[in-house]
Amino acid sequence: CTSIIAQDKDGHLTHARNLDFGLFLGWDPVAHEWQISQKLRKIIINVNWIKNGKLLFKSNNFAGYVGIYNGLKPGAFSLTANERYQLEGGYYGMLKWAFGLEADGKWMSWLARETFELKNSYLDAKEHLMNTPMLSPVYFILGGVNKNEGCIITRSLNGTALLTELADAKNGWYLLQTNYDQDQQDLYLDDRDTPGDRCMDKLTQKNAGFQGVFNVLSSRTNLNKLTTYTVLMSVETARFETILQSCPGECYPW
Amino acid sequence: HVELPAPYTDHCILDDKTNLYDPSKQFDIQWFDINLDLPPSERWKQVAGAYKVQIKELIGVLIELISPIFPNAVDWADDVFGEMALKLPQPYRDEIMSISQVTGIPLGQITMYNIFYEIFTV
Repeated sequence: CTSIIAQDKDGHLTHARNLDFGLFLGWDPVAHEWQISQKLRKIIINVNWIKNGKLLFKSNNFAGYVGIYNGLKPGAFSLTANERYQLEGGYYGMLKWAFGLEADGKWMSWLARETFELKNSYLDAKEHLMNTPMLSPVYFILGGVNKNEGCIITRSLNGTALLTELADAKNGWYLLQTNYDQDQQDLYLDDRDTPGDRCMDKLTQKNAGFQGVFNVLSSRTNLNKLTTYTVLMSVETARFETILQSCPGECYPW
Repeated sequence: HVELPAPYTDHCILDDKTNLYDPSKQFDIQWFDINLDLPPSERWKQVAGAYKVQIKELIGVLIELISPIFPNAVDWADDVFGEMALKLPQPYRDEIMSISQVTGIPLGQITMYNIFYEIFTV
C-alpha cells in the first residue's frame, strides 16, 4: 500500500492511498493478475455512516468487512491504515487475546472504526490511535483539516514506536508511507518509497490536490498488480472519492 | 534502491504530461448507508445481500489456495474462527453474525475474512 498526505501552498490537505492486497494468493495466468486482488475489486463499496439521522463519517470497505481501513470525518480528520510487518505481529496479538492475556487489545480495523465513532478532532483521534493497546502492528496515517495536521503513527502492540509529523517532514510538504518504518530502509525488492518520492517531487507542492496525487498513485510501482483502488480524501471539503485501479500489462507484481 | 528491469522500471506518469484522473470514475463505486442507530444485526443486511455472491467467490478462492497445503483448512476455519466469533467484542460480533446469516457463508469463514489483517501481518 501507499498512503500520501500532501499539503498545497495554502495549507489545504489531500489524503490519499492505494490499497494493495493479495500477494502470493494465487496468480491468474490468463488475466495476468493476482486472483485475490481481482476478486477484491468486485466488492469495493463506499459507506456513509449514519448516527442520530446524520452523516457521522465516510469510509470505503470491502463488502462484508465491518472494520475500516480508510475514512474521513468531515471537518475533523481522515485516516488510512497501512500494513506493518513485524515478528511480533497479528498472530502474537491474537494468541494473547485468545488466552485472555490481551483482553483489552483492539483489532486494528475496529480501533480505526471506533476512532471515527468516538473522536471528533484530529488531536483526539491522534491520541486514541497512538495509545490504545491493539493486537497487531500498523501504520496509521492521520490527516486533519488545518495546516500541518498530518502524521504517521507507527504502531506496535502496546504503543507508538515512531511518530512522524507533516510539519517535520523531510520533503517539507508531504508524507508518503508504504509498508516500512520511516527511519529504516525499504527492502530493495519492494522499494515504493523512492519512486513515490521522485514522482511527488515532480508533482511539486503547487499541484498538490486530487488530480496530482492520483497521478502519482497511478505511477509504477506505487501502482502495481496488487493495487485494487485509490481513495482520495479532503477533510476540509468532505470530498471522498474511491477509484478502481488495476495495472494491466507489464507491471511489477507488488 | 535497485531499479527494476525494463519493462517494469519505475515510471512517473507526470513525465508523460498525461492526466489519468477522471473524477467521474468515482461513480463506478456504489454508496451504501450503514445506520448506527439500528441494532448491529440489522446494519449490514443490504450490503451483505447485494454482494453475497462476490463475497462467496472471494472466500472460495482463498479456500482453493489454502486447501492443497492444509487439506482440512475449511473445517478448521469453521471450527476455530466460528468459536472465536462468539468471543468477539460488540457490536462487531452481531454484525459479523448477521452477515454470515444473510450470505449463507459459515460464521467461521466470515470471521476469518474480518480478521484478515491480523492474520496477514506475520
